[in-house]
Amino acid sequence: MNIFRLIGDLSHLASIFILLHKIQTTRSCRGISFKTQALYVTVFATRYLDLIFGEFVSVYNVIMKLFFLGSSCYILYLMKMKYKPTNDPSIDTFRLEYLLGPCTVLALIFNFSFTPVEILWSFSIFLEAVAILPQLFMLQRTGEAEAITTHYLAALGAYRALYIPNWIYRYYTEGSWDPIAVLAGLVQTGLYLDFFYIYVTKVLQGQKFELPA
Amino acid sequence: DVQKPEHDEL
Repeated sequence: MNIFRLIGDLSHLASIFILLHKIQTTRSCRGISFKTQALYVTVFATRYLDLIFGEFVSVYNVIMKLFFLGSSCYILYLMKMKYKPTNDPSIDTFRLEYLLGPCTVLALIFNFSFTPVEILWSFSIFLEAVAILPQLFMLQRTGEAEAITTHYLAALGAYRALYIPNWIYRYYTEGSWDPIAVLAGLVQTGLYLDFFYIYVTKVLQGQKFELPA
Repeated sequence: DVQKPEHDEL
């Protein structure tokens, strides 16, 4: 554990609390892509199989994994059941097969061993890298977002961005690196650059999040 | 196979 990893994980936790807070206080999941949230459940379910099949890492690791699995399922429940009328599938139109197909192929090619658990682990890493695309696509379509939604996205983007210095630190202290996680993580962070730019230049200056026409 | 790094990240 190093400071970058810890702050990254806390940022990930914060993003989920911000999202839950947004849904509960506005009693609405407007502006949130159900597809992206469903992809996160898929990511966690396929990656955290190691809770059952893998080796025990730490109590911290187990608790965080259970939290991410539980909270992401709860968010789906809120969107599909409790606040269903506020969820508008007609603007959430990104085609999931464009993500699931390539991630499946990549996972079959790039993995640490050709076993179901390792293939699913790779799949989860690749899918996480692009899982935000339906959400960003939705943002692009509507052209604006509530401030709280942008705080959620910023915290979520910061999480993987902070993993990058964590990997550099671990490379120097442990002497090894994980090419699959690192390359996918760089792509994942890269997808947020546009968003971060507008977030910093507009939302943090107190303006509304609006995409240039 | 490449040597498998520990999957301890979340």
